[in-house]
Amino acid sequence: MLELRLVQGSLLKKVLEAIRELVTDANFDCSGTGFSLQAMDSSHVALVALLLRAEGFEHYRCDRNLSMGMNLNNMAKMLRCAGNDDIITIKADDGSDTVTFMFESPKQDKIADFEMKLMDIDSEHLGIPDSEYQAIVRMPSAEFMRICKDLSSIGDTVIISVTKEGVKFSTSGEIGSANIVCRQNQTVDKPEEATVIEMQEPVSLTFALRYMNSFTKASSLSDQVTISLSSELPVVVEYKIAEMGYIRFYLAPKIEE
Amino acid sequence: TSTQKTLDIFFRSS
Repeated sequence: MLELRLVQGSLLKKVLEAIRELVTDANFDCSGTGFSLQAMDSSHVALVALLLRAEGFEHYRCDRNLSMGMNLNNMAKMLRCAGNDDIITIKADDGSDTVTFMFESPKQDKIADFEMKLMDIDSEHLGIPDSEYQAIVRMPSAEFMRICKDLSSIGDTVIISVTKEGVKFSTSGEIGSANIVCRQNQTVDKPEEATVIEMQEPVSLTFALRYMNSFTKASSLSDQVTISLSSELPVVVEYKIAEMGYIRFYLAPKIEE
Repeated sequence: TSTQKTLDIFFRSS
């Protein structure tokens, strides 16, 4: 028996919108720790890891570890029927081939049940090693989204370089090239507008902008994004989910042969 | 020109 009650149901709606472009089908894993997902895109270039901790739910009951295969587009279709202020409860019985999403309006005057068929998904679980990163950039998520969008109108790839001067995003294409430099900025009154750069050593890596743009769909979950970079390692683009956990995107670099 | 790597070479299957 599984019953997870999330008062801020809009979080789940946003999570789905953030990942459904990248991944079509995925297993949601439920355990005593929380509600989680790890899935790669079909080309094995990008991976999404989601964690919503048990403590973040108003009610969290998970009698035994359960893995539920869901089509994310179908799940998104159902969650779009929940109001932004609705409380969402996820329910499943042991051995059942369906999951139920229950939406309650804040005034409790409307309650809806949506039952969705589960699917068997063979998915490979990757062990992601803990890495020391050469540079960690924390910046406003809206700014990062804007940069990725702007650069993708010029080129297909972005070179992210971190130096003492700041973090530089560069691209080039048929019509020309572009460089955007963001400097460290902690003097702002609002912490959510800060740009903070922790650099052990300079690093420069190349990534496909198509994926970066897809990751920025998570921007509504968090005011800030953290980008962790190391030479010849996948970049980690992390959006914290208030009080609950995170959504992390890993993207393999493009490397000169 | 650069080549797009896949995640399999960085993360081990578990």
